[in-house]
Amino acid sequence: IVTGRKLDDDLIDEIEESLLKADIGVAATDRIIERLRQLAKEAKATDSDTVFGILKDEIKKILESNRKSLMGNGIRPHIWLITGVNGTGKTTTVGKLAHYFKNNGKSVMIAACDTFRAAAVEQLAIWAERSGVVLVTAQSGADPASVAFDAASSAVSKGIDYLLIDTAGRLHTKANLMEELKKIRRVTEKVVPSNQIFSKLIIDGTTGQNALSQVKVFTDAVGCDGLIVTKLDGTARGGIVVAIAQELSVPVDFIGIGESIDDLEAFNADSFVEALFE
Amino acid sequence: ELIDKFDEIFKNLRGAGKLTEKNIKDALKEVRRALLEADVNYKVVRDFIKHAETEAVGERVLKSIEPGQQIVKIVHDELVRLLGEKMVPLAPIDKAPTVYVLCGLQGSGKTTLCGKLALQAKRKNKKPLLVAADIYRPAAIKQLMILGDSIGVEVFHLDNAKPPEICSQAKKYAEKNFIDLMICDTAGRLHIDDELMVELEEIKARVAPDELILVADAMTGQDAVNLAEKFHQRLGLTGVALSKLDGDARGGAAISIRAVTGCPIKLASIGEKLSDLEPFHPDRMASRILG
Ligand SMILES: Nc1nc2c(ncn2[C@@H]2O[C@H](COP(=O)(O)OP(=O)(O)OP(=O)(O)O)[C@@H](O)[C@H]2O)c(=O)[nH]1
Ligand SMILES: Nc1nc2c(ncn2[C@@H]2O[C@H](COP(=O)(O)OP(=O)(O)OP(=O)(O)O)[C@@H](O)[C@H]2O)c(=O)[nH]1
Ligand SMILES: [Mg+2]
Ligand SMILES: [Mg+2]
Repeated sequence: IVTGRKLDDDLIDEIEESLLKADIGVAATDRIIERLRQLAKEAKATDSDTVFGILKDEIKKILESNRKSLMGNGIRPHIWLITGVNGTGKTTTVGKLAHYFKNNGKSVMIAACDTFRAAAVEQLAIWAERSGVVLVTAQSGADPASVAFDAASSAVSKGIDYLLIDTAGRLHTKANLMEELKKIRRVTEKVVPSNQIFSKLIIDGTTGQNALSQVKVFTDAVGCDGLIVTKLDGTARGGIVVAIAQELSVPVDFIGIGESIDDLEAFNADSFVEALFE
Repeated sequence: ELIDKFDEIFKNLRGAGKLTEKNIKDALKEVRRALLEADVNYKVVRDFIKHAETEAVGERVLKSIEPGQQIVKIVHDELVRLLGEKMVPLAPIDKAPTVYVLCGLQGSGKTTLCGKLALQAKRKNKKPLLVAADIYRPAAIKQLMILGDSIGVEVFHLDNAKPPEICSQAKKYAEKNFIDLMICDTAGRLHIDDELMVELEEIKARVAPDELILVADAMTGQDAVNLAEKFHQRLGLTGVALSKLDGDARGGAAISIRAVTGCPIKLASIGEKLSDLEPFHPDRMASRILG
């Protein structure tokens, strides 16, 4: 964006283009530009630097409006149900989260509730070993809900701080698979109160507008307390989370920025917004 | 539905109203919105609308009783044209061996697609060989071996070797063992990871594939042009496979990928089972993108 220009149609077009390119989507872009015009008018701002500053602040506000604290409050276990469509990075993220929480002095356990996909448990077992945490598994093809039940019971009896439940990738359009996910949550609620269970949806950073549909359907099924956006080490901006924050009020907890165990960062709205416009 | 939005724009025409260029511009604004919501690349949409406008303000639409339908038809036909119009088959399995190499971003569905292509070949009475050239992802080789085992297809793997060497050795093995089709699974990688893109170039140089297929996720957003362009520039793709089309993503990435690479989209992966594979149909995709 060229600096030192007036708030005119060309500037607005350029801003619109960078918002759309970042996957913010046409509806959220229209709302943001509308709000930007209003704020710029109130601030009597016409030069592109000031307008751009207003724009970034507005997007930061949208992203920070739903944030909640992530670290446990002494209640244990916190159970994180890791959900998402196929291939988004759930299993890898579970490994990174286990490492992250351990580094923060927490005790962690992982449950292998993807009993379906080829080598899913083997993949997760490698991550459990890398992060040095216990993995609860069952036979291939076992009911994932029973694995969740066993893991939750074990987490309670061992006084574990965090139980991370890896689940199979599933398209939100598949009713039977969403039912399976609901059952995993329902069964876990027999062991631990619902307010100790957090559903975290893993979104692939390259995903476009379909992420909105994913959030809606997963929220309906098992709730959606936070997002983890992966693969932001690529060229995709992940701007869809702005639309999600605005329309569905779901905050981002972490971002994935690579395939190694420490490639996980707690979400920072400032750096995220800067990266949107790079 | 796009046609419903057009009803709103054109409803005043019934009776005395005369269709104006403004009506058409308004209708095309709705088309632009629909394409952006479908994840078609922003620049591709801009060029598309410009082109559609010159056609839509022509006599045929201006004199039509159903201008909305005419515009939808123009847009639909143009999308089909952009998607390549006809179905394009994979390179025939007629060499000793024919070689397919699959590549793409992380998690796009490559390993599963390798299994699907192997099953498809088997059903044509061809002898496939799967090559496990992803040495990075935890349990990737195991994943491919389980898939191969489930359909009775051999999986070639080699310890202590880099992927180009694995593929090269696999081809020698395939030649010696009357393999009809060799399918190489590669690790997911970023188009901006130079080291891994060089690795793919080396694999291509060693095995001279008859198909070099980019596997792209149907829910990819604006980034589709970036990744497709880079993969194509560096490797010279022969085709594209769109995965996870059994979801409800509109799939505008298909337009973006085809527009920036000119490569035919040959395959549509429509599920997690190894039998969930179809040829790609441009006309069906065009309707899906328009919503
Ligand atoms: N570059 C990059 N790759 C990632 C990131 N997170 C995960 N991946 C890669 O994405 C691919 C898929 O990751 P998985 O963890 O298997 O994804 P998943 O959601 O568990 O997949 P399913 O269980 O099959 O649905 C792997 O190749 C990971 O290494 C990230 O932040 N950056
Ligand atoms: N619903 C659906 N799932 C698919 C499709 N293709 C692949 N998958 C699933 O997507 C996930 C990722 O598939 P993989 O084959 O492991 O993807 P990949 O590209 O090899 O992943 P990396 O090797 O990590 O880059 C798995 O859960 C697959 O079962 C499809 O067409 N539809
Ligand atoms: Mg997984
Ligand atoms: Mg793979």
